[in-house]
Amino acid sequence: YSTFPLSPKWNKEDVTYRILNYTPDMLQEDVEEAIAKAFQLWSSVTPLRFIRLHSGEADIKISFASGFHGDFYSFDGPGGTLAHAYHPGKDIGGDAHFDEDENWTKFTTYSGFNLFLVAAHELGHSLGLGHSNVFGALMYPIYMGKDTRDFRLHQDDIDGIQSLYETTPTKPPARPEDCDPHLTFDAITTLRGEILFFKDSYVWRKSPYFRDIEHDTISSFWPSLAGGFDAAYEVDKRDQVMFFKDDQYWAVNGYNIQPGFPKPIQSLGFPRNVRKIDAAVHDQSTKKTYFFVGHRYWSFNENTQSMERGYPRKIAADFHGIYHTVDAALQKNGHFYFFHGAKHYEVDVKTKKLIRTMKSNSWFDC
Amino acid sequence: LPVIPEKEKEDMQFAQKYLENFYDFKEEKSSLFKSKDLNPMSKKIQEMQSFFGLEVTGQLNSQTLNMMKQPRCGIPDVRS
Repeated sequence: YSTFPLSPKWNKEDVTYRILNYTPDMLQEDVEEAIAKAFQLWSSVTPLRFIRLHSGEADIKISFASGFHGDFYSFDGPGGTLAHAYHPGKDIGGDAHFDEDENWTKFTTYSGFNLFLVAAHELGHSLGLGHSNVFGALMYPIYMGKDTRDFRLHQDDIDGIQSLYETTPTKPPARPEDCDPHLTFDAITTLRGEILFFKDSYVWRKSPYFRDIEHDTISSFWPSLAGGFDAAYEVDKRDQVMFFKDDQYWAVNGYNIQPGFPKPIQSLGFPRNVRKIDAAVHDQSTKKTYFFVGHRYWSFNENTQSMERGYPRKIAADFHGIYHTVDAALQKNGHFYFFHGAKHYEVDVKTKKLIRTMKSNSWFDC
Repeated sequence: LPVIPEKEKEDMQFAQKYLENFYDFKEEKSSLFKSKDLNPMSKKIQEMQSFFGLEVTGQLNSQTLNMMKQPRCGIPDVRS
């Protein structure tokens, strides 16, 4: 294997990609599947996670073009050069270009080039690998049509990529015990009658359909979402759950992340100086969502999809007895529950008055 | 002098372009003094043959030309 001069690589584990356009040779969903499978090959042997963006600037931009297409390396019509990609870096760095004059296919045939195979090779460049002179390696420069069912990376490719990216992913923090007296949460939401409690990459699932608390990882429900949510809330009418992390948010419907996400939180009406939110809760009766940031909160009207005037307001001014910041929030059975540290506060939805204070782990019958 | 057949000329041009694209080959102006070394194109052909595990001859033989004509990735195999 080889790497580029000075061995450029992505200095982060979450790498974004965006498909800028599609080839007419294949169905769009087949292109998306080929690209996702190509990324999966590399993520399976590195700590990297690939997150697809539908808008905005992505680290790796994927496009199809013919002839001259705005860089120094024009394509050459059918055959010859099939594609090229740039090593990790800003702007064009990491981008992968595919020659539209080729016939792209989903399968390996004599009449076309398997997009998955070519994309997997090009994405190797996007991650920092150069060409390998090992015949049979994915990074060998010549296209070799082969059966892609149960396709695996050659050991040379694995050695190459692992020379750039640590093989042992940064060890996630262990899941705290249910009855840990210091248990805190990153975010909490309802989901179709259940309650999901999030902490790092873990989720506790409390369901009316089973007695015990179920323990899962966030990636087991939503593989492309990294853990460490800041906030989450459900809009039951739309069967939609919103997840917030840093300055982005995602809308999910069941297991599916909705197209067009993530979006910047500023698109909800937050000013630019708000970089992340602490907690969010949706009031099903008023169709308002409260977002908590520091000691203030915003009110978002889900019907008009706009921030209400007169906000942000001080949390303590409206929610009597809540003098802390809010780590996570939940609405259930006519009450709001505001979590702060290892405690949570039960608040009446209508009067906004504090009813009682409890330990956070009381939700797990501790 | 014998004339280079048209096909051979085309192949040489194709190979030169290939080596420029993928093996950092730069055509040098001919020197007044004759170099003892192999001509630069032969050296690059050797490099290419070595990379692909072909017999290293420095000659543009059919095996080498055939390899050059395979569909491939547009990123160079060798950089300066």
